[in-house]
Amino acid sequence: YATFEGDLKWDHNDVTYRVLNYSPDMDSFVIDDAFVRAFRVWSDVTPLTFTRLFDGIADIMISFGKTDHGDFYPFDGKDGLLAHAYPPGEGVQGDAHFDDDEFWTLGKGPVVKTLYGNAEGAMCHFPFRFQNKPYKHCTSEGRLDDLPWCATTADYDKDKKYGFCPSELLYTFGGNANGEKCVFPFTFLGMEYDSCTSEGRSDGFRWCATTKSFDEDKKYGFCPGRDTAVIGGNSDGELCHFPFIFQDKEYDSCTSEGRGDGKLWCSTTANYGQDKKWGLCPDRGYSLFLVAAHEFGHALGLEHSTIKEALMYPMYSYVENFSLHKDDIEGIQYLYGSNTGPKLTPNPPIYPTTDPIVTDSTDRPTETTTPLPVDPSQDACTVTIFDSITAINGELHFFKNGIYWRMPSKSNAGVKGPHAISEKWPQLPAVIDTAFEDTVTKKIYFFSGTKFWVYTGQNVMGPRSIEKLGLPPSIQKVEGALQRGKDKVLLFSGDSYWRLNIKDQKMDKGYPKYTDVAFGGVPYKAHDVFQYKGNSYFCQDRSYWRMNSRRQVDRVGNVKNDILKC
Amino acid sequence: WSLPIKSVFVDFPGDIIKNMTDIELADNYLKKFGYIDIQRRSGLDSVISTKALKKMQKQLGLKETGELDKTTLEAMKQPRCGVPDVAN
Repeated sequence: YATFEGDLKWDHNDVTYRVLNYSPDMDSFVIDDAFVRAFRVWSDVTPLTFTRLFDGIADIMISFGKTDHGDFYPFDGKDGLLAHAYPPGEGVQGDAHFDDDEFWTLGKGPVVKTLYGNAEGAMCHFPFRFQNKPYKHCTSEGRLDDLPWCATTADYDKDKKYGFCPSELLYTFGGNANGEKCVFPFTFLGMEYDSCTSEGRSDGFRWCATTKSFDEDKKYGFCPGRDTAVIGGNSDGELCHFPFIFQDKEYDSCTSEGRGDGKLWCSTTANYGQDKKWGLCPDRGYSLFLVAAHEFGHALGLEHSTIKEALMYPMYSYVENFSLHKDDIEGIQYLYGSNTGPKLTPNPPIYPTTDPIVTDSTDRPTETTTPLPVDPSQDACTVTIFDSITAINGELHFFKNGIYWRMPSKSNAGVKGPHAISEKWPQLPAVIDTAFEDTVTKKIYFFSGTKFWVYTGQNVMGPRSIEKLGLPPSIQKVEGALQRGKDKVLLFSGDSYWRLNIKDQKMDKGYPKYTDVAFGGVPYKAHDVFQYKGNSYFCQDRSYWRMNSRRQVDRVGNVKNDILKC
Repeated sequence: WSLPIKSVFVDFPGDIIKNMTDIELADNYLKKFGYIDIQRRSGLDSVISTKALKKMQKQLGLKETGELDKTTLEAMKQPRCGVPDVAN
């Protein structure tokens, strides 16, 4: 291994990162996850921790760009250079840039996360069978509206599980249109466009207007990549046109004819000779996880290794079951030392007491409530509105007046319960307004009225007044919680929300904010807000609004029918 | 009798990777990844330095021939990280 001259390294172990933009090749959720896993490669063997910031300047700023992308090291189109990163330091130092002329995948071909349909956002399964024909990519066969779709199991005919593939006909990302779909044709600088375009942009990213006229409304978004779209050439993001004519011969699939490098390409119009519009065909792509893990190695202070099997070797190769090479471990531990103990203790002994009952701040002894008998026949499906819903240890918990049900993450396992709240958490009152589990310390925060409790395993702290957290005395109850990053949580009450720094147990400045300003499209007074499998849920009455990581409401449903499967 | 198929190579418009000669490709690679110190280098060398090639071959775990052989050229065409191998 090698380190940068002068052993450049971060002078703090709690390194921050921020994702500035996304590639259209994969869903933002999949990209975020690849980065989290790439950072974990390094945090597993060092005392380093990585926290994601959503605004401001982070140590490691991550972005996707093409060719000249703002530094003095332009990328070179598809293949060749994949990414680069700078050693630790101020400004551009520490930043990681990924070439968006590459086809970013998880290393084994297109990664397509579905929307809508009936597969709960599962990934497409390629190949899949539909009407006895195999499909290796999304198709609009069988549909009149031209929307691309895929099956999420190997056989649609048998399983009937499907979802829609990313398409500008469904949504856009980034921009200023809140994820609205494209409107075709749209007008831009007096010209009419029937498809997404990179006209007017120097970064090459494809966009569209989300109203009839960009000139008038100035509303736009970026177009998600389709799995069948070409990469690079002069038609980046457009679809292959099959059949196409090239040198008087008709082609029904991608070809390497005419190229000396053997790469597969296609024409994006019917006749290459006439229009000269072309692009390279999607391949297995490059694993964003592997490339990011390598680049983050640079961002932490490692130079290239001479060992072929090491992650820090300069050339890309795909590895199925990745594990960090000894050389990489020695290199990073030379800079930061080894991981001396578990960072994520499931039940850290923060409250050293043999008595599970501790007192609140006023030194009043808290009372242990006697577990109430639970009628085992009580059915969650008979509850109209739950007091609160939250995910604890990956399982959804449904609280209602002293009892709760839990739903294992494999939702087909059914709902378990009822259980008495007092059996598991003896200090809690019957009505829980909201609860959340701190994903780092695994402490569980419960709110009821103007009080809150913190459970660490069997140890409890509380009740304490919510004013201690910095909430104003006018707040009568906390109705929802969404964790943000490692040590922030948004607390909702009425039409506003506050941001709590869990570590410092203090509210951040600049709050409260109005919920409907930051979370467009959800009820402005949700009576329950919780997080589950990367999505945020806002409940009102019997319905829920599901918001994805792009802050788009992608589903509105009924709690009992859709979540509990009553 | 079938005639041998003759491939016609086309210059695709907008193709960033230009058809470079092997020497140009190698020169470009060695400069870009720090094997040739471009600040100290005087004039245009048409011959790739054996020293730079050996350095590159050593770094990438190839046989240190000091020559622009097929293996070295293939390695230069592989996808990789853009950070220089040698600090410059």
